Amino acid sequence: PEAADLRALARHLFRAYLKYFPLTKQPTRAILSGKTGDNAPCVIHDMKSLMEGEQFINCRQMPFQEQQQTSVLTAAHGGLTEVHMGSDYGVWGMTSISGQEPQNAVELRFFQSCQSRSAEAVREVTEFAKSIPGFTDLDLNDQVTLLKYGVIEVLIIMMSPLMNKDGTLISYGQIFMTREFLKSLRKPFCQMMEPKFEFSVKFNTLELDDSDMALFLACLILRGDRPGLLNVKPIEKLQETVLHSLELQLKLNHPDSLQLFAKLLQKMTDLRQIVTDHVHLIQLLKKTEVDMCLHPLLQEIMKDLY
Amino acid sequence: LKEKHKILHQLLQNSTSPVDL
Repeated sequence: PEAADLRALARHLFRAYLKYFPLTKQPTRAILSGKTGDNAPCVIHDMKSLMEGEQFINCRQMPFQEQQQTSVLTAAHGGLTEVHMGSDYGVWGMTSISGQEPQNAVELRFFQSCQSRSAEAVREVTEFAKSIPGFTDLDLNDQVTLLKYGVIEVLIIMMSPLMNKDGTLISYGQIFMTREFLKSLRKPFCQMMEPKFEFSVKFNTLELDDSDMALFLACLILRGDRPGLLNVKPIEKLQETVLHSLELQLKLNHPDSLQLFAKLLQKMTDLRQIVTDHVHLIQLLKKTEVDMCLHPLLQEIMKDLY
Repeated sequence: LKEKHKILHQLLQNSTSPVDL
């Protein structure tokens, strides 16, 4: 009966994962391996193709967009225009990239667009967290703490399937941006993605599927060692159950990968350093880029994080 | 903590996307 309960939990979290995350691993890998035929992503590899990429997006309907979803975020922080994700605004943000625009501004605006998508992704992760049995029964302050400390780790894991050694899918899989192009941006923008590529290429060799990912993400959210938690015991109890479910899932789904569970536990530790470095880089950006506006939701999450 | 994280708090409390799996 216990194993049956753990399997039921795995199925529940997998359904929630499919419901709340718009682009999961299976379709992503199909896009990256060129199995989507006519729907191949537009490739951005230099400034010219960056501008063409915007045109490409403006000509296509953005998938997975629901007005209801975007309105939650806009209402949440005073309706800043940058959080709108509708096709009227395009993937890059509020206006078109003009040929005369200084390169500095291009990088900054691209960064702002990444922030918009990240904020939307935080909302998706929040909904997923709320679907974890017992999560919404936790002290509300602890729910906030778990999300504050867990959400960037979750986003990095969700980003991994979008990446390969040569680049990353963005804009819901409609664009492939090359790693070399990202490395060619001016400092410190060029330093932002490289650590994520290094992590993701290794993480992808573990070959988790979407049902494994759902359980792993839930484990990342339910960590009893986040700073400032008020009531650790119920969180640890929840995490223990999800960890057992993950262990069983991996045994059944990857019978030949004997150390997979242990490797995933190690990845949980590795992620903390990547997040720390990321937050420090954002703090550096805030100091050096006078025109930069950090999204209010991301600001909340990163303030006093590490 | 809730005061310092108003948007996160609101996302946690909002009921526009009920978990109706």
